[in-house]
Amino acid sequence: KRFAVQGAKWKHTNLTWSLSSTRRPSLLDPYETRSVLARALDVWEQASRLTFTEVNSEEADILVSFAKRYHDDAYPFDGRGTILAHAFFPGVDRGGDAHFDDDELWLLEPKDDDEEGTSLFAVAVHEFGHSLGLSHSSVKGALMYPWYQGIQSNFVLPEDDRNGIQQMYGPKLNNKKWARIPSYKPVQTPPTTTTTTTTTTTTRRPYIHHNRHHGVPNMPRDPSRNPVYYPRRPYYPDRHYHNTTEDHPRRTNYNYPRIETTTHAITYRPRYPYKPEYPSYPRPNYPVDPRQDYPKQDYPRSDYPKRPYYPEKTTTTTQRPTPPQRPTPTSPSDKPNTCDTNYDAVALIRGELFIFKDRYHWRIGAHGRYPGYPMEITRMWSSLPKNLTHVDAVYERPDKHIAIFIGKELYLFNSQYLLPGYPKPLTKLGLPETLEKLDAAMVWSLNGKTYFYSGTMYWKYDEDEGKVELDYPRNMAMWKGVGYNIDSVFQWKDGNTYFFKGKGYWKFNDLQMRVEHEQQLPSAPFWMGC
Amino acid sequence: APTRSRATRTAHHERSARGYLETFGYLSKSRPEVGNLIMDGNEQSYEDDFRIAIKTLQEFGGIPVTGELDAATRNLMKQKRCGRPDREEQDHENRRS
Repeated sequence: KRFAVQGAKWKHTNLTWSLSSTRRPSLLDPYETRSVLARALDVWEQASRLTFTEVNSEEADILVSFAKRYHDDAYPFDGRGTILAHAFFPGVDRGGDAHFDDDELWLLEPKDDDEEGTSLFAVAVHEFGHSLGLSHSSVKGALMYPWYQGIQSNFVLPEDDRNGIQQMYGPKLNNKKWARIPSYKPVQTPPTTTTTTTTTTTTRRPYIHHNRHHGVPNMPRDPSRNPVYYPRRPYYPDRHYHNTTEDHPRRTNYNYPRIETTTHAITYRPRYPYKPEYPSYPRPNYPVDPRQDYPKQDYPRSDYPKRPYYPEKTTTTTQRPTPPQRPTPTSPSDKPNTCDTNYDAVALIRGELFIFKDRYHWRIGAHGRYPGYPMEITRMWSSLPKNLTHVDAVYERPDKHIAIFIGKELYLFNSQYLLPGYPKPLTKLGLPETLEKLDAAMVWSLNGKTYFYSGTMYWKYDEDEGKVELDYPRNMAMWKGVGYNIDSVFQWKDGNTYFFKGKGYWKFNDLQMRVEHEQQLPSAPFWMGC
Repeated sequence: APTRSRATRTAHHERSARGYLETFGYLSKSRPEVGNLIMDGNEQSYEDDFRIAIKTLQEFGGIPVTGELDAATRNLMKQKRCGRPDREEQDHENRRS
């Protein structure tokens, strides 16, 4: 029994985090929520080299959001109870993000006898462990134990979790350094006097060493700017100079009046009428904590400092943006004279290959491309909208009807004739209301089931029931090697499945559930004979 | 509503337990689309996988390891928890290899 390191970890240790401005908790104060989340991150910061900076950006490394049920990933919540939250391991795009079930009764300051609610702090610390790369631990009492355990008022990071995070990112650095002053010169020579002040005027002795934790991180090392030494009372020989071999400067340079007390201790009590001004240490790069001045009423925040530069995250977002309006070519002959192109949909219909791009489609049979093609899609299927710019997905159903997906609607044709009752909205198929469009659809011959793909998810569709099956959507990662946001998929007559994305395609091994070659092959030369 | 028979309740518990085990990585979901093809004629190993998954869950959760869907196991499945699987996909690959 011990912690489990998942494998993925952040390459940088200065991480940013943000509470999503679009998916905030519906029943919690955002300011208080941010405070709890910051405390939860601080638990991991104190045990490792990681630092966390809050920003106001949806591109933060760790984006925290609150959602209910289906929320654009393959892990829907289940209402109040059981599943509380989940988080993604480090990575680009959604990597590191943490999602909390907004149906839960979240408590910001749980009491010991609060049995119904759930401590947000306890769950947040656990989920952020996932955001940093830790998997679940079988150690009861560990933060990464998967079942909810609440939190004690005197919480301390358990050893199992500490070992896990330090294995990945190393322990927290101790930046304490002793100052080495080879040639010390005081700012002010103390006056010599035979009288002494009372003890109440004796000033506090400042530290000499440059210690970051004393709040002066960029303190210059110029000895001339060091504070004046004040005598210690009572005398402690070499208490603060263990790491230096030089002689104590005050021993040689100063002659403080010595007063022998009844205990024979020697007390240095010169009289200093004032304390010299300490220089102000400029801290130009010290980030201002936005939480100190941020008024509770102002949310979302508009006065955040600019986020420091971080390497850009690459690739896809979970929600595919609306594609821009495509320019309509004036005629088929004006099509780009290049093989460097992509397709909207590819389908095998009646044993012939149909390739769709923009308003046009090509038909390729056993003898090659049919004459008269490319042809406008609306000439073949006249019931489609006249202002059609492109189609999203096309496939032939087991009953030989042709399904064409455009936006949020499904058109079903018997050959060229639109069936009664169509077009239908995607929600009639059991797909979520928030789904804007499908990317691809196919009937998979391996099991005879129909699959719909969109973004990072896919659904299995029951042709008999007319609805997608329960326990879907699932993550596209199941189709190993195929990226997200594909353009099309179909099964060719050779029995293989082909996924299209951009200007290339992958040949998919159905039994191994992975692409045969990670590198895409260009689509146009192979499928269009370009 | 008519009360369910003991056999029906048991089947219902087993179905929901199976879903729980698949959701949290105790039963492999790496090839769900071909699962029904593999299962045909191999129900014995299918049952064994279920018992092994139950035992793994019981061990992970720190409850007595019986291999049976007993009350302690059902209570564990009802507890509030994180939505991430306890066992990731690569664990399944390693176990198979």
